[in-house]
Amino acid sequence: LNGGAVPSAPPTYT
Amino acid sequence: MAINENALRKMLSKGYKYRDLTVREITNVTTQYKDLRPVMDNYVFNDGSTKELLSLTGTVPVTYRGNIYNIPICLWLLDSYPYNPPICFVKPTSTMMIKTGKHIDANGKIYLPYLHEWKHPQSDLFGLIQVMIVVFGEEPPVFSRPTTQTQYPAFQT
Repeated sequence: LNGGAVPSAPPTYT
Repeated sequence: MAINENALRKMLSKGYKYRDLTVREITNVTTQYKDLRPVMDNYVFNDGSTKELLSLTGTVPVTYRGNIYNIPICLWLLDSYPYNPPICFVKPTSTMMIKTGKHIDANGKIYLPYLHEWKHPQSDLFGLIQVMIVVFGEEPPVFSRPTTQTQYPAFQT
């Protein structure tokens, strides 16, 4: 019962 | 992933006053947003008390500057749902940090006019998630930590 997308986030601004 | 409606009814048998409405909404929203799933867990209130509540946990796809990110969120449904809004959080993984702002506090709690002005039946989970996707596409609630190490985040199942 897993699946689900891998969480991701935008890269930090530099 | 299709949600088993009977399992959901059983999950909501503990105290949820408007179970049929809630089952219908969750079934609907998890059909549209397949990376969200219902989970029973203890919610800790501000006064320290806990209650076993249903949360919708997982990710929603957010487009930011042309890229799609799977933003991790958790929406807690009170036993009075849908007559009260869900309590919503962004759930950063170990490789992310919260970006506080107008809509996000340091605990990751999400504040939106849609939640503030929540009124059943005009407001629902589907509408809420659509609003979140738009708002987060303008101001992401989380960013990746500046590190070169790549590690897969521990994602609670």
